[in-house]
Amino acid sequence: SVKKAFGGVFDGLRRKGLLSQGDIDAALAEVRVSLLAADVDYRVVKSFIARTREACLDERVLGSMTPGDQVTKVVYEQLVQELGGPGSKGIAITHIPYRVMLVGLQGSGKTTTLGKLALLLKKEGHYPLLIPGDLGRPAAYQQLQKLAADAGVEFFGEHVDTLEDLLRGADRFAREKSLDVQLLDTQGRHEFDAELMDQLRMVVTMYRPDDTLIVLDSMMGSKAIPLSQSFDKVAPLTGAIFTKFDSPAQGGAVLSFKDSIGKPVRYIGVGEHLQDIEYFVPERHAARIVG
Amino acid sequence: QERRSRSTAPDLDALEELLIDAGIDVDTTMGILQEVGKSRLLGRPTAEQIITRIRAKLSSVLDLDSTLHVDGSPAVLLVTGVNGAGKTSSVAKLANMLKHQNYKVLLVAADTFRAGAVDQLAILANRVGVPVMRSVEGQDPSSVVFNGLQKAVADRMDVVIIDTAGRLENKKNLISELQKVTRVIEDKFGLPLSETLLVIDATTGENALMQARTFSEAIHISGIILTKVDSGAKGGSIVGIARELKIPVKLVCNGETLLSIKPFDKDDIVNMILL
Ligand SMILES: Nc1nc2c(ncn2[C@@H]2O[C@H](COP(=O)(O)OP(=O)(O)OP(=O)(O)O)[C@@H](O)[C@H]2O)c(=O)[nH]1
Ligand SMILES: Nc1nc2c(ncn2[C@@H]2O[C@H](COP(=O)(O)OP(=O)(O)OP(=O)(O)O)[C@@H](O)[C@H]2O)c(=O)[nH]1
Ligand SMILES: [Mg+2]
Ligand SMILES: [Mg+2]
Repeated sequence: SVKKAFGGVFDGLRRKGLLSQGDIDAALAEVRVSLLAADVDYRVVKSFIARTREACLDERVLGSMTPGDQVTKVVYEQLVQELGGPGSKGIAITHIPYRVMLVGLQGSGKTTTLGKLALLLKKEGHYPLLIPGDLGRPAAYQQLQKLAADAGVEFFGEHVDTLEDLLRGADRFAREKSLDVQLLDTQGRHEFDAELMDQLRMVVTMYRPDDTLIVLDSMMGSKAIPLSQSFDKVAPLTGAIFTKFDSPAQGGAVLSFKDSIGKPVRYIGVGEHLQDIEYFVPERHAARIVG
Repeated sequence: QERRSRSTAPDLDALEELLIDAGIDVDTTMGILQEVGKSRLLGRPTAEQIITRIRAKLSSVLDLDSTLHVDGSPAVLLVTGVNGAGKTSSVAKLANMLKHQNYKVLLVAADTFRAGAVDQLAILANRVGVPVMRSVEGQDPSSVVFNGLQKAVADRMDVVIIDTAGRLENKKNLISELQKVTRVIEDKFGLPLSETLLVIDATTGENALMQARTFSEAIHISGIILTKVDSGAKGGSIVGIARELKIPVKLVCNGETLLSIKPFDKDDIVNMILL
């Protein structure tokens, strides 16, 4: 795993005492290999290694009494920057009503994650409304309805014929019940589902989301980035949620996302239960990687 | 002189990228390129020749028996795999396929955990026109399966297809639950498993091989259902799985309608990978 490879590199450096430029280059070569093996995008790795190398050749590293520790610290800081800078970037309800929409590939975990977000927002003192915007999948409505019941949040259950009616009805319902945040579930789709991509474009126009988060399966590998770029063209993304982070998959796309899409990873799904969602904290993830 | 070398020199980096981009895991890709490169002893191969050798290598790795076994009275087919891979949809598609081959099919909704899972399968069963054994939330999947088999025998069904809950391969309790289900079928009820199918999502990266390793270490996996090949992913993970574990792909799913399923075709898949 990325963590194991990195750990080996820094332990070796710390044992060395004074470091030469060659030692640093060798260490960064190993870091490069482990990032690539973890499916981090090739171009992202290239620029990351270049910036890190430059930061390592600074006097505070080379002149330090414990240069190995300094290199570890530099890599850690660079990783945090790569991930969007310190601090988590959760949903901030800056005005009411606040509209959130989840999009993504079939089976990535959108519906489950929407339920998790609802519970999280409720615990933070908000009044979310879950909207069953997937009119295609069998029992998508029942699935979200059950999650709403389990989370103890409102569900827009009125049966409608079109997405347009659904969005208008949900908005009216939210205002009547003074619910401050609307959470819209959408059907899974991929970039070659032309009709579904057109539909998504239309939903964005009608719903005018304040946050559009792409839900990505952590076990997807590097394909997550080109997929996100396709979605971004149709539904401008404000961030990502990586699900199934509890799987042993490397999830290297987490490191490439901010660099490639320009928006941060905001949450991670860490299990099948409603409470299994965490804010994505760059410092925590970087620390996990450098060991 | 320069024009000649441009058309004849095989670009190994480009070939490596092609195979990895098709989803073939790094170790298997390296292994294939090494083995193909070794036969360079027979002369300096052109790019076309290398591709031909890769095609032959892939074809031989994937040359496993992909016959779907529907044997038993009733034949019992168990479908498993990680969360969101496409198990429930595949169960419905397979039921539709077998119904049109005049089998009397019973579906068993053994996902007793996830919200809407039983409803989802029930709606699909209704669309296909086959009966479904429902379950209640939190019910032990083994008891659902046992009841399903009893019903199948009583109603003289030809085939029972069991849909199970998604489970990540590193969840030991869920893997034990799966082992218990197979024991209930084969030992407690006494019916042999005709197929135990692992559903693999074509969009999954290197982790697919680990999924196959872990599941096949826990229970016998007789075949793979490869899903979502219509999404642009080529499903190359099945090459490493075939090479290391000798598990054949039996069915390939390429869409969300009941008809988007077909038997594994080795040449189709090799063409898809090399395109
Ligand atoms: N272990 C684990 N399972 C998850 C996580 N998030 C979602 N799942 C599971 O993944 C499967 C798919 O989740 P869904 O919410 O139905 O996915 P979806 O994106 O809505 O699927 P479609 O609507 O069909 O596109 C379910 O079995 C979920 O329980 C997670 O973080 N960890
Ligand atoms: N495009 C495409 N979508 C598919 C295919 N197979 C399944 N899907 C979609 O993937 C999503 C998940 O499918 P399910 O059958 O619910 O997956 P599952 O493995 O049963 O999920 P869990 O029970 O939650 O673990 C659904 O939206 C399906 O329609 C396929 O071959 N192509
Ligand atoms: Mg859904
Ligand atoms: Mg299912």
